[in-house]
Order: sequence, then C-alpha cells, then structure tokens
Amino acid sequence: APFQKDLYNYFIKT
Amino acid sequence: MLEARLEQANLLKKVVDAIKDLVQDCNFDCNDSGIALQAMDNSHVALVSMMLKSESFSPFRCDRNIALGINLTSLTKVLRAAQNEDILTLKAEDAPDVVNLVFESAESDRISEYDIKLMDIDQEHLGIPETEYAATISMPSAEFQRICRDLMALSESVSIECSKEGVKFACQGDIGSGSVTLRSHTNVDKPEMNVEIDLTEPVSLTFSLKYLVGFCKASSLSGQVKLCLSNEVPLLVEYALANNSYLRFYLAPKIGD
Repeated sequence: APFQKDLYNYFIKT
Repeated sequence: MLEARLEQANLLKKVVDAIKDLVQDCNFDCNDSGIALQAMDNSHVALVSMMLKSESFSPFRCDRNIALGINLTSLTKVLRAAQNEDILTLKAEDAPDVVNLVFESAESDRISEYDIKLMDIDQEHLGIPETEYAATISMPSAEFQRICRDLMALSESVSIECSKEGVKFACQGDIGSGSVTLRSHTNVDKPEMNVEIDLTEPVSLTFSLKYLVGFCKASSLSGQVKLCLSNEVPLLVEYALANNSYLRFYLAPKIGD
C-alpha cells in the first residue's frame, strides 16, 4: 500500500 | 499584553472550525506582527499554518511574544456563543493563565465575556523551506471541494497531474475510476471563478482524499484556493484571507504502491 513519509522528512525542526 | 479586536467573529469561528478536526491543542503565537499558529496532525502527515496579520485586527496591540496554548474543542465551545457579526476582542496578560474573549453585538448593547484556561503546550515548530513549486493552481475553492468530495466516494486517494493540458484529478477504486480535468479559464465578470495554472514543469502526485476533504472545510473563508505542487514535496493548499493573512495546509504525498 502507498505510504506517506511524515513531514519531518521534508521540513526542518526549528 | 495582547489586545486584538476583530470586526467580525465570523473569521475566527471559520478558521477554528476548519482546523479543529485536524489538530487539537495549539499555541496561538502572538507578537507585534499578528497571531500565528502552526500545528501538525497526530500522524505527522498534515500541517496547518495560520497567520492573522495585525492589519486584520483593529486595533491590534501586542507588546511582547505571548504563546496562548488553547484546546480547540474548548475554543469552539466558547466561539459558539458569538454571533457571526459580533465584534470579537481577544485579550491576554503577558504571562497569562487565561485568554479573555469579549463578544459585542453591533446592533444591541449585549456584551458577553468568556475566559478560557490556557494549556502549557510543548509544540515542535517546523521550518518550511521556501519552495519554487513546479505547478501552482488557483481555482474556485468550492470547485476543489466538490472534486475532492466526488472522488472520495470512489477512492481513498487522488492523483493530481498537472501538465500543459491542464490539471487532472483522478482516482481509482473498487467500483471503478473517475477523473476531473480543469483547464485555465478566465471569467471577467466573476474572477472568483477563474482557474489559473502556472506550470514550470509537469508534476504528478498522489494524496489522501480524507485530508484534502478536511482542508476544504476552509472553503467558506475564501472564494479561491491555491494548490502548489512539486514532485516529492508536500502539497501546499492555501486559502488567502484579507490583509495578507492566510490559512495554509501542507500534506505529505503518498509514495509507491
């Protein structure tokens, strides 16, 4: 099934 | 201290209504530029980013940074007591235990006042890089809502394919498949009906319809919605508000089969 990476993979923790 | 007066309670009612099913406890970060909120849903695939600029309030006063940790279910309960056209004033001290909401009827002399207890929310803040998107689509928000709802009857996911031909929303499910294609379109009399597609390169991504349908609760805030896509980055769904204020949603794409 398709999965979604969580947003930490795209955005940086600040 | 914070003192922020909105001409119409409706704006805050609609914003909170649009995000309360996605995120529960949020910090409303107040400073002299306005009131901002950023929060991720529990599964970390969707993020809401709200900015209500100080110009959206009259007057607006906030001397120092104040984070108001608010449970949105509680805020919804209190906002139900406000009429859409009421003047709404938010007030808080510098190190507040409560946020104070005052609703004033413009027509009568009725003033109602509520305090909501604040929470200490340790919220992670994500930096969202400036992105040159491969495709930017502006379209009527009601049209986007209709497409998402219609396709959700067939499938959990939608592919959004943007090319020179236009933008195609397509899905496949157990009972069959469906698609809606939109081309650029200018309506001189009703600019809210415009479809504008700005493409630097073709892009195709798949997203969860459940989340998109949720974002569409913001449709009443703006006649138009903007979708920004690039391969392998989260979709940006933006509802522009008056005075450069906005409500944005980000959604991670689905990957693989």
